[in-house]
Amino acid sequence: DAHDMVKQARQLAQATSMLVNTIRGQAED
Amino acid sequence: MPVFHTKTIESILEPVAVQVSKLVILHEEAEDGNAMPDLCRPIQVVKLAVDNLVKVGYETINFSDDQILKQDMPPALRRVEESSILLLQASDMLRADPYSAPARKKLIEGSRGILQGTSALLLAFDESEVRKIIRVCKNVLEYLAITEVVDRMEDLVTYVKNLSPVLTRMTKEVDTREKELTHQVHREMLIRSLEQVKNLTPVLISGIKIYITAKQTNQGVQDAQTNRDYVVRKMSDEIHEIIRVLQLTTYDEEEWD
Repeated sequence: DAHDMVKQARQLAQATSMLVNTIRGQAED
Repeated sequence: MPVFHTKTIESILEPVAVQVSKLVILHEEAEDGNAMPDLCRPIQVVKLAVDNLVKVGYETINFSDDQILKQDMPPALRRVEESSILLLQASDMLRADPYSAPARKKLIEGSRGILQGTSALLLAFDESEVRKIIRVCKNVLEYLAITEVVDRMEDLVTYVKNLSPVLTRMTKEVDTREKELTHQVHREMLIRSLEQVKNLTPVLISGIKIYITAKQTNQGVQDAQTNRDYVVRKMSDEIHEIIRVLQLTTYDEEEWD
């Protein structure tokens, strides 16, 4: 339902954030 | 000026938007030339989250009777899905060559695409939620439009009985929405109009009563009618203003500037 979609969008944003953080961490080394 | 117009969207997208924009800057400054680690695991986590979102997204589309939502959401979901494929491709390419420049490009495009797709998805969904509130507002407007047929006390009792729950629902939903907005000016506009509607409601009921009494005694009917119609018009104007502000985003405001 609606709350589920917002929840899943939040989880995707968090996963993407972690991925980008990993990429950036490497790039900034 | 806030970028995201609701607190929910802001809390979801702002952290990732900051990360992605920093990544883009690093890439543009060509400071991302180091060997990339194995990104297989974090990319799998993203892919799983994409699959879950896409599943729930299509379920939302199927259950909804909002034609605009049905039209707006699939392209956003496709954008997210296609972006996750770019990430998977990048992961494969980097495993073969940790310095691969095209893989880096795919990582950036994929991350940016997920951000943009998720943003479009949340916006489409939010607009659909706003349309639901607007339907409630229009329901109140419909009741206000039939005020002129109320010319007996028993009609007034039925009228108030029918109007009250719709008005309460509108007040509750606009109030909740107002608290969700990040744009202070829009919030204040909604608070002001809602307050006007609340204050005018007892004035309307009393205006109808006066009109009914005037009609029964055949005294001051014209004045009573003019007064009642004025209150109806004033309330309708405020609800139209609520509908207008509900549809505003920060972007609209910037366009005005």
